[in-house]
Amino acid sequence: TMSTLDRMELCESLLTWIQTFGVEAPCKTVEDLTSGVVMAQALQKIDGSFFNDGWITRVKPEVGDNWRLKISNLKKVLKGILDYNQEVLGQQINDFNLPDVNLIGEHSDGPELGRMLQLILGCAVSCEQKQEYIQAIMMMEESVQHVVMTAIQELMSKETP
Amino acid sequence: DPNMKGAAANEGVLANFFNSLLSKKTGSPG
Repeated sequence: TMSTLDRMELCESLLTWIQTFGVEAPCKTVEDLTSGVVMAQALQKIDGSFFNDGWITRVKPEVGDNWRLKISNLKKVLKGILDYNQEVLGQQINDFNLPDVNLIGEHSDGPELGRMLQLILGCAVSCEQKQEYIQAIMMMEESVQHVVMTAIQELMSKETP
Repeated sequence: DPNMKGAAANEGVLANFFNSLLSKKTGSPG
């Protein structure tokens, strides 16, 4: 398993990765991701038929510094990811410490955010359009690719069909 | 240069991994 230090590195690398989606909401810092809006928009790009407009309207776009609203958004995003894995990808994630959305919303916790981004990465590299996303990863800096590879390997070791 | 060899090996590992991911089947079985 990854150490806290590795988890922080994972978060930084996956922040760089999520920026390649070019979503509308700003996503320059860890803080920018704590509202869940960027992650929801990235998921919509990954699979717009599952993460459709109806789904995304449940994620409030303007949460400001209100951590309760952030947590509420993050819970919806996490549930969406888990449902997607089960209903569309036909796989369940076992033995993986799910991200603590309270820590992300209230304290902008990097390692926990990293876990959440890791789950989104799992969706991107297993979805119907995975080719596009895998090729985008292969264009990234090698050090980032390495972290992404480790993250995918960790996730895949915990998936069961 | 051993550093260059290391970098090339690393590149190979990454390419192998992502290419195998590309060829994996998508979606739920059946």
